[in-house]
Amino acid sequence: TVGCAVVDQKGHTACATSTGGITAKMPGRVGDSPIIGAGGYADDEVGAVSTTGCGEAIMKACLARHIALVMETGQDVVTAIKTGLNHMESRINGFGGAIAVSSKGDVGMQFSTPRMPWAYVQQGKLHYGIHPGQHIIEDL
Amino acid sequence: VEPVVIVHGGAWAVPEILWDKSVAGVKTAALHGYQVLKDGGSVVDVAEAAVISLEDNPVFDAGTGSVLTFDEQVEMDAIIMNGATMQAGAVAAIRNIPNPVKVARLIMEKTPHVMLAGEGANKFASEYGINEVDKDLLITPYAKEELAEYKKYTNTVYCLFNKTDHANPVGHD
Repeated sequence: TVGCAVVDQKGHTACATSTGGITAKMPGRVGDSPIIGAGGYADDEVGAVSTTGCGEAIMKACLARHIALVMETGQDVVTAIKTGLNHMESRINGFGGAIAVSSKGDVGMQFSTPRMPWAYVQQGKLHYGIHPGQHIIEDL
Repeated sequence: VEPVVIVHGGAWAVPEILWDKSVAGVKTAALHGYQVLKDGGSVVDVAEAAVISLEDNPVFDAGTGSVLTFDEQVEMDAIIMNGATMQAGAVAAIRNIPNPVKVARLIMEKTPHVMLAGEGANKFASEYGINEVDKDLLITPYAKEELAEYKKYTNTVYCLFNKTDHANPVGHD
């Protein structure tokens, strides 16, 4: 799965998520990726989210909407993602990751799987990583 | 607001052989998306462009590089959402299209619907000049190997998602 979340200078947000699914999936099986509130969610009043991981668990957890809802309460982006992933793990035993931006320009990424490649550009710097805790910054 | 474009390439037990290529792919996609923004593109343009960059990269499980169904087909899902209007478009189980996110955007912008699935999604895409390609153009040797490995050990289809590095990586949504 791949995804993007973006916020512009005016605070407009968008997200997109795309996937080939899981190996050996049953023909016709659909995961979270095309489901609003599961695989992605965007609302200028809050921000934008794209998720990845076990599709069935993400759908049950409404993960993208869950994260957005926590952001709406005033929590920071990283805390919101952690809260969503923790909920999914504790209630459904599901694992995954998410990226998110707030409409104020805050950004975050978290994952409960062994790895998740991610990258973002902000203020002339390229940030990226793949391993837990890894966060490399390059000047552009 | 300080603009930001963030991308991911999927959360799973990415094997070491894919680490460098995965990181390179997400860096390229983030930079590409940011360039679209700098060039005056809308946030929807940016989200679509960044995801197309990732779909076109065979390292990632989307578009070219998608994993295979049990009967060795390529079925893909995608969504795009505009936070200003809360309009959204999605495709589910669309077959043999290099960039499903493009079709999702067309559904968002050209129809009153949110999602088209399967044959209907392919038919709709075709009406906008997005035709199916030979599935072999989307299937990588890695995807074939992964399916073969899976079939060697099990014929049960379920979501094998494990937190440990020893998990059998079977792709991810």
